[in-house]
Amino acid sequence: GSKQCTITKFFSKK
Amino acid sequence: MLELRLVQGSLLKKVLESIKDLVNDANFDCSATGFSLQAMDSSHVALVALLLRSEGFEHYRCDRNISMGMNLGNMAKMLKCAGNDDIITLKADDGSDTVTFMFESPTQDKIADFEMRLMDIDSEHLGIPEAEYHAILIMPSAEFARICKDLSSIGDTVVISVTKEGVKFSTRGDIGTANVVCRQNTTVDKPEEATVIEMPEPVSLTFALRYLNSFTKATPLSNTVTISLSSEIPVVVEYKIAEMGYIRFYLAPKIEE
Repeated sequence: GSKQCTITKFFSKK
Repeated sequence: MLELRLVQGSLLKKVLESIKDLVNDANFDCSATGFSLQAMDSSHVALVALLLRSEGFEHYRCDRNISMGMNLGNMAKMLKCAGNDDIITLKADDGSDTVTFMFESPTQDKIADFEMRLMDIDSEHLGIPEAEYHAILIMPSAEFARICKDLSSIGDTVVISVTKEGVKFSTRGDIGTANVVCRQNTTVDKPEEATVIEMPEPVSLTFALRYLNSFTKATPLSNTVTISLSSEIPVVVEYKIAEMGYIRFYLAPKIEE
């Protein structure tokens, strides 16, 4: 199956 | 001192209706440039970014940058008490721990004010990198909402594939499968009815439909929706807010194990 990624994997904390 | 007067108060009502079920508590940031918000949903799978530029307000006074923590459900409850044609003014004194929403009827014969306690919410802002998108889809927002709603009755994830033929939304579930293909169509009477696909290169991504359905609650804000896709990065679903700004929803993809 496909795994749901989180947004924080792509957008870093400033 | 903060005093923001929005003649088209219905815009703020619609904004809250579109984000209150996705995000519980969030900080609204006020600066000279405008009124904005950036917040993730509780599972950190989706992010919403709102911008209402100061020029879009009839009166915009923001003496210094402030951030106001609010419970969006409570804020939505108060804004529900504003009429669709009301002027909405948002006021907060420096250092005060409350915000006041004032609703004025168009004929100024009824004025209401609702005061809400602010919350302390510690949330860092995420850096959203400018991305080159492999495919940008502009389509009627009602059509996108209909597709997401229909497909979510069949399956819980959608594969969005863009090729030069068009964009395909596919899902599968226990009862079967569904595919919806939308072709580029610019020969329409009104520009907002067009489906435009800018696609430098083919792309295909998988997303959870329940988040996309949540994003489509913003449909009343704009006749069109812009969906920007690139391999392996979050999709951006953007609704413009009439000459004032935008509300952008970012959704992380589901990636094959």
